[in-house]
Parts: sequence; C-alpha cells; structure tokens
Amino acid sequence: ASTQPTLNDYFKSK
Amino acid sequence: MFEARLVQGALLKKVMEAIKELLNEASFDCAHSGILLQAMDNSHVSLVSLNLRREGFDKYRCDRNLVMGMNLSSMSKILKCASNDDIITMKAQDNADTVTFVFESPKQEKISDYEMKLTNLDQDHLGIPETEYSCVIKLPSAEFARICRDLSQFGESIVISCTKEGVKFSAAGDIGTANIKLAQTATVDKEEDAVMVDMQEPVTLTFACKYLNMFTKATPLSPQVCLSMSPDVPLVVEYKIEDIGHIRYYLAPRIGD
Repeated sequence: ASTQPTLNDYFKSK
Repeated sequence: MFEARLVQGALLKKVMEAIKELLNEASFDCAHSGILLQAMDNSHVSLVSLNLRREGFDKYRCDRNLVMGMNLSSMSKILKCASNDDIITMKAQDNADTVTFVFESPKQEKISDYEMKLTNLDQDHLGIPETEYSCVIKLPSAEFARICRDLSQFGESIVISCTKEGVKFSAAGDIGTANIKLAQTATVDKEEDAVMVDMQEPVTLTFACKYLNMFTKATPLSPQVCLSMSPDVPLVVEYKIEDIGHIRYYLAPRIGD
C-alpha cells in the first residue's frame, strides 16, 4: 500500500 | 483603500472555479504589487498558489497591505451573479471587515454591488524553496484534463514517468491497467498544441487522482499546462493566467507501491 505524505513534510512554515 | 478593477471579469470567475473545490476558505493578500493567495487543502496534501499582478488590472490601488480572509463558497455564490462579459471590481477600506464586489455590464447599463463579510483566518504560510526541476513538461491543458479523467477510472493513483522519449501516464486497479504515452511534438501549427519535455534526468512519481482532477478545474484559464517534477519532491502544476499571473498547484507524491 502507498502512503500520502503532507506538504508539511516538504515545505516549512514561514 | 484597496481597489482592483478587472475588465476581463470572467477570469476571476474561472479562478474561483479553479480553487473552490480544493479550498473552503483562503486569504487574499493584497499589496502594491498585486494579489497573492497561498492555501493548503484541509488535509495539507496539496497547496494552491495564486498570483495576480497589478499590471493585469486596468485599475489597481492598494494603499496599505491588506489580508482579506474569504469564505470561498460565499465568494463563489457572489461571482456566479456576474455575467461572463462583466467588468469586476473588488474593493475594501483599510481595516475593513467586508469586501465589495462591483459588476458592470460592458455598456454600463447594469451595475450591481455585493458586499461580503470577511473572516479572520489563521492560515499557515509555507516557504516554497526555489527548485531546479529534473523534468518540465508542457502539454495542452485539455489533454492533461482528459488523461487525468480517463485514468481515474482505473485506480486512485496516476504514475507520471518522464524520460527523454516523452511522458507516460499510467494507472492500475481492479479492472486492469492503462498507459498513455505522449511523445514530444516535432512541429505544431499552434504553440498551445505542443507537447514539450525538458529533461535533466528521468523521473517517475505517483500522485493521487483526486487532487490531479481538482487541479484540472483550472483548464479554462489556459490552453497549456506545465508539470514540473523532481525525485521525491512535490509536483508543480502551473496554469498561466493570460498576462495577469498564474495559478500553481503543489502536490506531495505518494510513497510506496
């Protein structure tokens, strides 16, 4: 099965 | 005082169609240079980044930076009241808690205004690093929408695989498998019909159909769409909005088989 990461895993909060 | 008048009001209606399924609410950041919107969907899997430059408006005034939190379902209801050939003006006083939309028919015989309450949104802004992408694919936006729609019948995910030969979209599920290969076009009569691949290294990534299909709601904004991919980073799906700006969608790739 595949998992769906969120964008918070890639982009940092400003 | 903030005031932005768009002769091609239909563009704002199309922008709304392009974001309202993905987002319930969003902040419009109005500054001297134009209007920016950055918002993630509820599950934080995708992000919408909209940029409308002041030069695209026939009248644009923004005395002080203004953040207008809007409920997009309310804004959509209001924009549905504008005809496609209406001129649309958005305006707000400094520190106001409402925004006013004015619709003018082309011959000025009908002028309507709608005032909408603004909402305070505590939205997370993400810093998106400048990235040199391994593969940049340009293709007709209607073709991309068709591919996403067709492949969604097979499974929940679409695999996008880019090599120097071209780009392949694949899906697999209970009923079987599907592959759509697009080769780079050698010559085209119209630039908007072209498929162009700029590849530094081959990339294969898997994405959720649900989000790709929601991004294709922006198809009426532009005849071409640009997909940018690098290994293990979010996909960028960009639609140019005439001379005004662009809408970009970011989507985290699925991990695993």
